[in-house]
Amino acid sequence: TPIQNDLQEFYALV
Amino acid sequence: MFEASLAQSAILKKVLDAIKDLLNEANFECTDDGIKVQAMDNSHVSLVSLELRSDGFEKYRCDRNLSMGVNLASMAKIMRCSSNSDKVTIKAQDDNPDKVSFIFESSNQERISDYEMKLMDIDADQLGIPDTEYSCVVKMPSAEFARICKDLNQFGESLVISCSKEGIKFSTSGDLGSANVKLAQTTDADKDDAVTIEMRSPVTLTFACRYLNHFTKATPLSSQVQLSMSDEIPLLVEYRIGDMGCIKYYLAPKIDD
Repeated sequence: TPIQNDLQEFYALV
Repeated sequence: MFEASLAQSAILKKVLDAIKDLLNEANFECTDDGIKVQAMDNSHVSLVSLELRSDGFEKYRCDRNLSMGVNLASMAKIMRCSSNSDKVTIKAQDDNPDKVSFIFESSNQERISDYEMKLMDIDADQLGIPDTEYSCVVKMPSAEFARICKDLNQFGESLVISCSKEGIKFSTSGDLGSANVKLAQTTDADKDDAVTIEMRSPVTLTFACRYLNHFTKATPLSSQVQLSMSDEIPLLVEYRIGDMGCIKYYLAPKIDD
């Protein structure tokens, strides 16, 4: 089963 | 002093309907350029980025940049008190307001109502989203996208989107069985029912169907939706709001363990 990623794994906090 | 008027409240109602199920609250950042909202859903899986440019408003005045923390359910309750054809004015008196007013005027000026809403302090994370050249950019009718998401949501939690030169394919499977919908690129790109694909390289990505269904709440805003995809990065789903702005949804992909 594919695992759901968190958006913060792709885009950094500003 | 902040004041922004739209000739018809319908557009603001549609915008709110497009975000209120994903977000409980959000900061409305108001500047001379317009109003922007960027907020993640509670689970940090999706992000909403809304832009309403000042030149799209009938009247717009923003003396100082201000941030309004809005409970979206409260704002939706207030917007439901307007008729679609009412002129709506959003007004905040202070530079650091703790409340905002919504004034609705009927088209014949015979009914004027105003509602004051308390604002909140929202300490929200902001993400820096770089400009990205996506491998595939698909434009398709927004109603078709909504239909596919709704139909396939019955079969499984995950939706696989595959895009190639031939077209775009949506697939899912679950206890009940499996489902596939393929759309071919159409020949006439100018029509509202056109499907167009700009492709650098083919892409296959898996997403949670539930969030895609939330995004389709923006369908009444635009006849077309744009899907931008690259391998292993979030999907961008974009709806234009007339000539005044757009609503973008970002959705983190599911990746094999």
